Amino acid sequence: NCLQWRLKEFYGTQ
Amino acid sequence: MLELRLVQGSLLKKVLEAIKELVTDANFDCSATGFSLQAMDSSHVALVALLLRSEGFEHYRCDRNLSMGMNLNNVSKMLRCAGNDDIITLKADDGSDTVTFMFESPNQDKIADFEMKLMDIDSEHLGIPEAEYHAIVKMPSAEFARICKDLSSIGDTVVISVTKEGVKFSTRGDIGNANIVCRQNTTVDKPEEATIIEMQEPVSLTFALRYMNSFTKATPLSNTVTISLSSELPVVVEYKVADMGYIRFYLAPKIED
Repeated sequence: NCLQWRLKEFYGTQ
Repeated sequence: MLELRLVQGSLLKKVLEAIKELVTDANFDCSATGFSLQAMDSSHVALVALLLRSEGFEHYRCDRNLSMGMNLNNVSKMLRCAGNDDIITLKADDGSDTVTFMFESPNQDKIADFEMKLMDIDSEHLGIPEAEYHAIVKMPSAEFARICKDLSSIGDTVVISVTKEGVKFSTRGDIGNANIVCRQNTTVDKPEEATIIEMQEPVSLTFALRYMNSFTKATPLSNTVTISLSSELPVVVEYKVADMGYIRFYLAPKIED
């Protein structure tokens, strides 16, 4: 089973 | 006042077809640099970044920065009324809550304008820094689309691995598993048929095929696609939009539970 990462875990909000 | 005239209007039609499956509503931003958009899918797993540089338009007037919220399905409905050879002009007045799409046939014998209501959209803008990627694969976009489609009939996820041997796309599902290896191939008749692999170090990442398949809706825009990979970073799948810009899709990886 794989967990899906989200983009906010890599990039900050502006 | 905003006025953008795009002689090759079919590019805008293709851009909308490329992104409307992934994103429902988005803000189109206009500035002196160009016409751009950044939007995430509803689950915040994938992001699309579009840039059409101002120099690529025959006429580009943008008196001040403007953000126009649009429902992409509605934009697509409007643009489908433009002929493939039509010149498309976008017009908006300052403070207006509408945008006008004007379609001119190549010999100017038919001129249509479609006015669409704008909407207020709360969207988060992510800051995506320029990154050095461990591996960059450039390949024919139709080949990449075919691979994603084929693998999604077997499994839900794709493992993309880049080694000295080439780039491997793998999946597994209830009925079995599949591996497709593409080797570097530069001995082709046309440059757009080449597969070029630039690897700093081997990388292997897992992604949901559903999103990859959605990205391949951009295939009609460009003969080639560039896939940039780094360990523990989202993949970037880029399609050039003629010589005026790009669509980049970012997709967060999956990790073993």
